[in-house]
Amino acid sequence: FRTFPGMPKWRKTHLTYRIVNYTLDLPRDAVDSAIEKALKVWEEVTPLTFSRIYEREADIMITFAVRNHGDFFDFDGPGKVLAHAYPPGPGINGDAHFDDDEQWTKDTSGTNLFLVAAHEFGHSLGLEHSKNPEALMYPVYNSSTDLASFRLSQDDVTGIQSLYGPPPA
Amino acid sequence: HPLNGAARDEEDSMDLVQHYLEDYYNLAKDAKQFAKRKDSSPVVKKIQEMQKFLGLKVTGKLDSDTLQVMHKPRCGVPDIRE
Repeated sequence: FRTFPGMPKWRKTHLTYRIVNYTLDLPRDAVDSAIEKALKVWEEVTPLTFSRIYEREADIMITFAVRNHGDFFDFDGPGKVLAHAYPPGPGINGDAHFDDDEQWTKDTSGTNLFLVAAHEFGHSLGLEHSKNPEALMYPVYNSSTDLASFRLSQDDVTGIQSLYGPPPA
Repeated sequence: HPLNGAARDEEDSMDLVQHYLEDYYNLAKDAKQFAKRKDSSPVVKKIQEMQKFLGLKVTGKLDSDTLQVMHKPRCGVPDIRE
């Protein structure tokens, strides 16, 4: 695993997230549950907890956007870049952006929103890309992941716990 | 002259490789035609860095495995920063 230079991390254990807008690829409740499930992946192995807010600035702002969306890192249409996220901190930091030119799906027939969201939230919490191909934080999307048996790799767990420690006993 | 299929594919590939190395592996941007410098040591070094990071065989060349990975969907956060 790798953390960002300077090891930015959240200095609090309770974080807020806000789903700013929605992709039209999925029903809203499917987006809500994919995001919730993706955050729970990290919640289960750290002291961190997440709660959703519907207005104001959240720690993790979640948006779907295409091409130029105002942060100097344009998306590139279908394929290639799927999403990106920013390390912990104020403002855009901690936020996660998803390329709405992808076909977001509940399963792996398109681009699975849960898998990509879980990876991006790893960045939102302070993890960089891992060189371990088995890790969720490996940069290349693995469409053959078995969603039913998905678990964080030990590399991911060791990485996030190097920042926040394990969950309370 | 319009490029023929193979030449156009080659140029598309070079485009993809150049952007991949610039966006994710901090290759310095350079106005020179990328195809001409792909065998230069800075580019070879970046290809090796990318192959090593992604667990590929480190050849420094744009072999089929390397090009295949570059075509796969991925996260937009760089793998190697400045």
